[in-house]
Amino acid sequence: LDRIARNKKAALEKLASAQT
Amino acid sequence: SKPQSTPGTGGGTSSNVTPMSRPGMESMRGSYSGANDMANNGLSANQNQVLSLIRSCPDQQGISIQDLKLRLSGISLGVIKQAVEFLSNEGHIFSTIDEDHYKSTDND
Repeated sequence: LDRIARNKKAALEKLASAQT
Repeated sequence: SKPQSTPGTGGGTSSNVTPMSRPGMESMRGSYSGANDMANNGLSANQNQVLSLIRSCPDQQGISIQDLKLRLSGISLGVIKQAVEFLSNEGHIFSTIDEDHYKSTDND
């Protein structure tokens, strides 16, 4: 499902920026 | 840059800590009183439970809020939703097929 992949990507980016 | 020696009342070096706490442990985040569950990124115990449950779910569509509530019977639905929202904002989890299903980003 496209939505899952997109949400996951967005979440990963959020996580990466939150962990700096 | 303050020297360790405190002019104590004969109490030794550990002037800041209460007798209950263990001076040997590294204080990770000073102001929090020792909660063992708070190993992860400053999450609360509830948030950690929710996160680890979501992590433990192997399904591609993730775990539903209903399932979370069933497994965390001691936690109210509102609290679970709050934790989910927080974790989602932080990027730890994300919604999959709908807003009721969540999966974790770091499932190792």
